[in-house]
Amino acid sequence: TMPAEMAAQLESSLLNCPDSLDADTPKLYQTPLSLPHPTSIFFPNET
Amino acid sequence: TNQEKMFLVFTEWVKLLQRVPDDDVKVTVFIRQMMDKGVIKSTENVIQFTKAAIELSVGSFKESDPASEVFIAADAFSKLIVKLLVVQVFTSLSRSEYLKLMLSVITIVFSEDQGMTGNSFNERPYFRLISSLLCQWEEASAHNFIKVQDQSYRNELIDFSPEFYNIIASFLHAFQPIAYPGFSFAWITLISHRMFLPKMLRLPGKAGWSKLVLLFTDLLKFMAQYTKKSDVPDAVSVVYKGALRVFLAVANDAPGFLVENHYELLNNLPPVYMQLRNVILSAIPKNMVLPNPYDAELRISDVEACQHVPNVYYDPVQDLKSLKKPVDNYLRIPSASLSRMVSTSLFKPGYEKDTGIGYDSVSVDTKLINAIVLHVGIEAALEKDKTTATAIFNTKSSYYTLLTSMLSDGNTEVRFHVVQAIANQLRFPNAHTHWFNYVLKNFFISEDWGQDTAEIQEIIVRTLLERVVTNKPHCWGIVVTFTELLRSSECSIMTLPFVKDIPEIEHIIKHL
Amino acid sequence: YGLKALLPLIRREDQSPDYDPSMTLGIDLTPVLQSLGISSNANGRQRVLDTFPSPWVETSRSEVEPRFFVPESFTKIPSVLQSSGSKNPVFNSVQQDHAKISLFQDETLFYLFYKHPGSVVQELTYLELRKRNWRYHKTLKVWLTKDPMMEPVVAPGGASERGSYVFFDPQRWEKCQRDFVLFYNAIM
Repeated sequence: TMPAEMAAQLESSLLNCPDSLDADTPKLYQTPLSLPHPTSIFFPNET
Repeated sequence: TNQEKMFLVFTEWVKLLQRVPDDDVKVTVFIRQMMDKGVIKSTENVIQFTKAAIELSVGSFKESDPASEVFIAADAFSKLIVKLLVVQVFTSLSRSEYLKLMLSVITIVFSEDQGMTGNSFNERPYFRLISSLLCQWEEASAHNFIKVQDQSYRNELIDFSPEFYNIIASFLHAFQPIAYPGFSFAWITLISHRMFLPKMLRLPGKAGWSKLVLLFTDLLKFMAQYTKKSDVPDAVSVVYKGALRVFLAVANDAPGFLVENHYELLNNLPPVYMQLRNVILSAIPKNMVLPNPYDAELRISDVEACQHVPNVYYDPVQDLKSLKKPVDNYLRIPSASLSRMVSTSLFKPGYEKDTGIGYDSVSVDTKLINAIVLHVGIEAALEKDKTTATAIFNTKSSYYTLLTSMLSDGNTEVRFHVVQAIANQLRFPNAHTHWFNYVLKNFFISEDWGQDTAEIQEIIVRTLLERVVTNKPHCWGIVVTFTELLRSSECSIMTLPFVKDIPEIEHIIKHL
Repeated sequence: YGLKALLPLIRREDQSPDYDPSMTLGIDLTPVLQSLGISSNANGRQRVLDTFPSPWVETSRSEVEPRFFVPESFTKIPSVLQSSGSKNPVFNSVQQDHAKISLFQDETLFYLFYKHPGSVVQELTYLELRKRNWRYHKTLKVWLTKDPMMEPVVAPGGASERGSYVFFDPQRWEKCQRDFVLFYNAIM
């Protein structure tokens, strides 16, 4: 039987499970053009 | 202090990478200065610096507000590791040792963090560090390190790349769920990472397969350990769902990996996971077209593909241990004393808990039984190529009689596991499937079992039935064998008492 | 070890607590395979691990950037975007490069507009498209321009007009002509 301590750790691992955003390719340097900018709220905000 | 200096240098590095593209000359100058100023000159300083970098990466994740870019430092650190591997000339330490050194320091910090903070440990920054490391390495190695001008240097890096992935695999093996349950879900996501798993599957010369089998075995062992019959913890059933999708993706992209590694994977797969077992055993070589297994005209001996011996990546003979000689001697010159030696060596020293369908513990060495059965099949197929088909497709051949003796000398439990091991070889059309199909059919109609006949027949029917009542995929070899038994004129399954006694089973068999 | 052992699995009604059927007999894998992007027809065997976002559907909420190579032919294109000689064309900074935006075709502007939401480049493409008489429809979230072949008829009251317009459809990635009643307050 899984010890309580281990079950709790497994549980917290499930809660912190990385998702596809965590796994995405790192983007350290943002060229100035792709820096965040307050565009109109009517513009699409998802690629 | 020295450590504060290290913190400062790493912080400058993080800032720099946010201001200039990573192929900007300033980045190289920065690393050059790190070397000239001795920041990473000695092994001791490399350890100090790595420790500072990983602590800052994890610390900044914990302190940043979740909406912001919480992984900036971790990404910068992974970029630095890749840069240091690419731009440095390695003399005292090899490139591999250098990477292992840094990953070892990360492992120590990771372990302390995991152990110290109990359940508030957060796997994500460590996940991100390794995930980004894989992405950055992929980018650096694109087009065989095209960004590196010097050809000889490029070749050195090209040769190192498989080593890079195997080193990452070794550290993932250390981070496995049984060792670090708080990292389990990050770990499963890493071993199936798009920049890791496809690479390990396709390294030249299958250079990644051994470590990959090891990692999948770690996963299956973890699942086996905590899959009890009734209350499977929710987290474990989520682990199972993830594992199932990963295996399905591998079966789709690289079926050859499952085809050649079924033996080791099944040695560690909990027997209750019948569908996952079918997924692994149903993998067929790319571009192979299966003849319709339900075709009444199908003769397995006419299927051309059954002439080919399938490749088994890990030779089971290595698991025979002290039985290798007796088994091989028996196959050459059968003798009752040798077969008895084999039959009496199948038991474990004690009972072991194992969740099976219909049993809770195992007193036989199932891994050894799997090894003997597959080894005999491999030897039989080789013998057929050397001599003639009749040499092995006959119930007097030593290959056949060794398996027979394991059944007749064995108890019910041994018989069950031997038949299961045989059923595990009934896969896509190949020489092993062909021979084991012959073996099982003859086991079923044999008169030599005496009063054990009904028991052995029931075990055979149960073993085949459990694999066809399971949701698809179904193994071609299982379906062909079961269909032949259902049609067999020599012995009608419907009339067997153990079928008639159980209405549900009788109904299913009739339907089939 | 016999057939009776299978009864708890087979008997649907009194599903014994012994086994979780989704793991023993398993499930219909069709939806799982679809979630992986694996098509059932064998010959359509498209590799999925190269873009595998996560082992679970629940944590695969966005696509992940796969491994990609910039083909040689994409680099060192001479005199594109006013790049000199063998240097790669750059389009990075607002100061130097923003004027180059007028060199892009419409489709390139649409691509930049939809691909980089909430960024400076989206703003720049918006301004450039307007210069070219495109107008962004706030509710349809698409760009449109008048069909030059036909003058629209302004509705009495002047709040709208009916006419023939060219829309850019970002789903099908092409321009298409439509008759349409355009409300002036719906565009920007």
